[in-house]
Amino acid sequence: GIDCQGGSRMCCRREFFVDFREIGWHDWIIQPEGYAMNFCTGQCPLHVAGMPGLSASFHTAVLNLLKANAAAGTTGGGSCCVPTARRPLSLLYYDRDSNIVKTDIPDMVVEACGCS
Amino acid sequence: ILQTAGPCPSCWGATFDLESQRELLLDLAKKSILNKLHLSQRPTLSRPVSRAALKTALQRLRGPRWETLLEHDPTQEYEVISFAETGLSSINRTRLDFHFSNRTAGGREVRQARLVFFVHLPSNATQTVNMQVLVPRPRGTNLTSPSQHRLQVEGSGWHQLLLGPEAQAACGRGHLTLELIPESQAAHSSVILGGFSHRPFVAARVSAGGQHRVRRHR
Repeated sequence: GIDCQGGSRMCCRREFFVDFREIGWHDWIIQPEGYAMNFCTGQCPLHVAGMPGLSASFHTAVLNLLKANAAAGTTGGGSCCVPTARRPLSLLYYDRDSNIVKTDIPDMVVEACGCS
Repeated sequence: ILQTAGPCPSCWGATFDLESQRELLLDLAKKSILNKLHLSQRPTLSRPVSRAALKTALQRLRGPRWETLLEHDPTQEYEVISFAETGLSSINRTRLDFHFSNRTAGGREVRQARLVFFVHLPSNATQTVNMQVLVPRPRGTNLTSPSQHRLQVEGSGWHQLLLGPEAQAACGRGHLTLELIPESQAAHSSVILGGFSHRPFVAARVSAGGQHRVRRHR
């Protein structure tokens, strides 16, 4: 995955931090103080599209063939800049009844992006 | 759900101005957290608890022993792991470089350093293999001879070696170099693996209150 730099228009990961104090949630979320959400943005030209996380192999060759056929038959191709790796977010918070709860929410932090 | 002219939602980045984009993302983050916690709205606290009271409660939960420890020893320990970068190597010696961040090196005390590495011995090698680990002294010091450690390797697999004060000090300075030298003929045909899943590493136990502790002891 590539991190966005400058005016890059290609698919990349843009860092985005949600400060719980800034959104007024620091009173009920005890830890952490914020959340590195991050997101994927940018264009995915057809020649960049691939199966995220797939190394060069027989399967890549087959996929490229399919893409080439799709390009010949349709317009657009449907490739999209999407998260290819995520990690969980651990939260310590007060619930409705003021109990302190510790939980791990899966797939919250975007670690890498790629073209689908 | 975003209505855009682009082929997929992630292409909208270019079509929104920065402020709208920011508000949209914050809204998305809030909805995502509430949704995953199965909450329709953020909880409203009728009796907010002060941070100090919360800290005390958490300390008590961990038991009196922990509380005593915190009172008498305010230092905090954690472990930093640095994976090796292989430098100039030959059949007779493997050079490993370890880098530690400034946060680790910034005056904190490294209390223990362990080298962990994977050795692959040929299938016909049955005897033990002696391995010498050198910690070269930093340039500019009066002492020129390196610090040495010896280790017996009895088979293929992961091995670990507790490094001495020189290596600990090097970790504290931010950079540690080690040289692994096999000592016997059989050892020369062994391989110290460095691939993705077998990369050697150093685990350093660091004390966050190192400087304070040193001052107190003096």
